[in-house]
Amino acid sequence: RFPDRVVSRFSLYLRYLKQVGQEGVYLVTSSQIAQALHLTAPQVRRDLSYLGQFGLAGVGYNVKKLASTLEKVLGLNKEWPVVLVGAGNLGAALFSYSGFRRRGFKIVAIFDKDPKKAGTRWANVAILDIDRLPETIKQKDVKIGVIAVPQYAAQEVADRLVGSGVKAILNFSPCKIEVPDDVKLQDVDVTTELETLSWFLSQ
Amino acid sequence: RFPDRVVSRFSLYLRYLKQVGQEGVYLVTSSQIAQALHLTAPQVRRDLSYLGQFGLAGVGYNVKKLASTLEKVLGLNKEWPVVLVGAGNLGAALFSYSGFRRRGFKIVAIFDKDPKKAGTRWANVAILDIDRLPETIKQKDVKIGVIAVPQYAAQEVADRLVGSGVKAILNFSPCKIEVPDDVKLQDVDVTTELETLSWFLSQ
Ligand SMILES: NC(=O)c1ccc[n+]([C@@H]2O[C@H](COP(=O)([O-])OP(=O)(O)OC[C@H]3O[C@@H](n4cnc5c(N)ncnc54)[C@H](O)[C@@H]3O)[C@@H](O)[C@H]2O)c1
Ligand SMILES: NC(=O)c1ccc[n+]([C@@H]2O[C@H](COP(=O)([O-])OP(=O)(O)OC[C@H]3O[C@@H](n4cnc5c(N)ncnc54)[C@H](O)[C@@H]3O)[C@@H](O)[C@H]2O)c1
Repeated sequence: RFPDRVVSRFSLYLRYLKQVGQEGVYLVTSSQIAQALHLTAPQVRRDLSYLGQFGLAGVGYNVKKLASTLEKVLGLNKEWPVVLVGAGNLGAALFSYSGFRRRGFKIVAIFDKDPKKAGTRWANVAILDIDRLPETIKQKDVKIGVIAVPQYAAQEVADRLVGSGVKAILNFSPCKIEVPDDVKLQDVDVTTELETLSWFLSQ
Repeated sequence: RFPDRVVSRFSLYLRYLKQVGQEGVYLVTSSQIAQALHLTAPQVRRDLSYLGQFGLAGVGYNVKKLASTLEKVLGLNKEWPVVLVGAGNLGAALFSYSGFRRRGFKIVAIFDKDPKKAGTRWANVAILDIDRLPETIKQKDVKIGVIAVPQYAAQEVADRLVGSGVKAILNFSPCKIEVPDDVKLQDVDVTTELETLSWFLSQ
């Protein structure tokens, strides 16, 4: 229904509303939101109207109400069990990252093909052999998989996740992977953030 | 001069051009770029006109020429020495991440306050005590710092980086840090990508 760029703007609005809500702000206008996020007020109004949210003319939007609508629409009012594949450096950093838990994304199982890792645990979560992926996904009703394996293994891991019934994948490996149309793939690539820095330094 | 959202679109255009360039495409129109990236053709034309790039009417843009203009504008035709602070899980994953080197970002020194880590090395790069930051930044003419330390230490590390002359910071720690106006701060937060997944699954 919506392209990713619109959805990522919903996330931006939610983060902004949470921030001003904590500062005790009760109402915000589309121009205030636009100014803070480098957008135009018409763009903000159009985006929010998709969600049936229309601010009171001249007054604005109720911060708490709009934030809770965005949370519902982004599916953040639930707890999402997640499986992590790759118990290496990145996997360890993702496992202990507080940003996931805070938004209801809970890593319930970790998989690795290294026999020295399978059978151990991080905190209270077991690291299992990759062959136990299908049974765990069924047992814990998991829809989201995170890929933190080297480039050469990423497509194979994606195929195993899809084969086990996962419907959404967060891919940290730097290569293009293919998934069927009914599976949502989101790549994470920090080079865009880095390029914003080299741009700034080249001015 | 440009808000970050415009610069991050320049990165998107570059990535797209590199991809189609490899597939042998010689010319692209603004509509083709817009369609591939979920943007509108007028938005693409406006962005590229900022760079003095105007496609030939009805014919489009030369892929190789436009890509090399974008590389120059994003500062990617140089090598950027980078310091990494925090030799933990995330630091290790960032150090071995091929995506950095491919775009000319080279980690030249790693810092950590843990006495057991300072004095060791990863590949051919030394892990130094955080007190050696100022001399290293001067010696290797470093402008970019990456923060991969726990939340409680992030602001202190940012202050040390700024105090040593760094002008751009990539922050992975999940808290808001303050830097002076002449320093560019870019936070990395994968929750927006995760929220795109929970959005998709809630439809
Ligand atoms: N997007 C980013 O910002 C970013 C940053 C850092 C690293 N990375 C990427 O993340 C990935 C992991 O990096 P790392 O530093 O943690 O590597 P690592 O070598 O420390 O860890 C990789 C783990 O994957 C396991 N593995 C390999 N093949 C597997 C398979 N078929 N099934 C299950 N497990 C398998 C290995 O046993 C190992 O434990 C790499 O692709 C790297 O390029 C991305
Ligand atoms: N944005 C993201 O996607 C993302 C993902 C994973 C982790 N993180 C964040 O990255 C950070 C690092 O995570 P980690 O898993 O690598 O943690 P870690 O504990 O494995 O590593 C942290 C390292 O920082 C060092 N350190 C602490 N205080 C320091 C100081 N004042 N100066 C220098 N070094 C210092 C420690 O000695 C340790 O080696 C955390 O803030 C975490 O929340 C972000």
